[in-house]
Amino acid sequence: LPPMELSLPPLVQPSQSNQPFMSPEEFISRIMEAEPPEIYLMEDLKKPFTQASMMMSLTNLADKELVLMISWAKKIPGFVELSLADQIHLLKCCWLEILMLGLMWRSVDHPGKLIFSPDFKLSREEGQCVEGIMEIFDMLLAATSRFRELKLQREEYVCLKAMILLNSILCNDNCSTAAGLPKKNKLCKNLDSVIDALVWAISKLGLSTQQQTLRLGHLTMLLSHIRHVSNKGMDHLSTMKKKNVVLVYNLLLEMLDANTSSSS
Amino acid sequence: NTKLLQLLTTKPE
Repeated sequence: LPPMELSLPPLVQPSQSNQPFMSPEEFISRIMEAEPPEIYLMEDLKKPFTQASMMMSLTNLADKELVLMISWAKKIPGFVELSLADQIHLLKCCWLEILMLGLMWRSVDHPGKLIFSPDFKLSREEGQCVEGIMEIFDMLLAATSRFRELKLQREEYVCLKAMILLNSILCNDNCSTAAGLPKKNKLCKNLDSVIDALVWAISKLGLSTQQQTLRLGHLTMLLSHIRHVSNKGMDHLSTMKKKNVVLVYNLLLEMLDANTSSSS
Repeated sequence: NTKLLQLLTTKPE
């Protein structure tokens, strides 16, 4: 990153609708504190992997991560003020995107590798043993590589994660729902806070106004790629479950069922 | 939604 020679104003001033909500600095501090701890797979990994053993390790880790994700989401400012139905809906839509963004963050300094956990690291080639997973590994590695190119900062990473969570369902200030307008306004305001925080984080990097604009665009454009790879991953996991390659249970089963055609 | 609901509605330790 260029040296911070100039103190340039942020690209966009914090939105007025958020006054007197929380400053972007405070918001980022809160979501940084919400970050889940590092977890370990804690399995005796026998290599070479078989299709079943790799899928089992991946799903075991995912199930552990999901539990921590719920605790993380509850610490995102404004999340628990949403209705329980909205909280459930948001988490069920975005859980795999959140897991994948976390994976990309852990892997950003390890080109060609996916760091699922400190004790579970896979190279691209190790995905050969699972039918259809190499395509997904390639997409994950490509997105990770992009974050590496952009030199993604921790403050930006936590903002993107919060953005994925709150952006899982479309918020619309003008829609009227059965529960009334205030519910949707709350979600919109929370999302505005995340945008303000991300803009603030970018403004600290000493970039020109144009570079700040581009960076905001580059980071948010990656969210659609994350959504795409999450959809692919969801289909893949569903296929593996239907073929009985892997037993999916507990919280992971609930979250997977919400995204498959068999769900009500 | 049993497990998800349980995690959302229990207080953090």
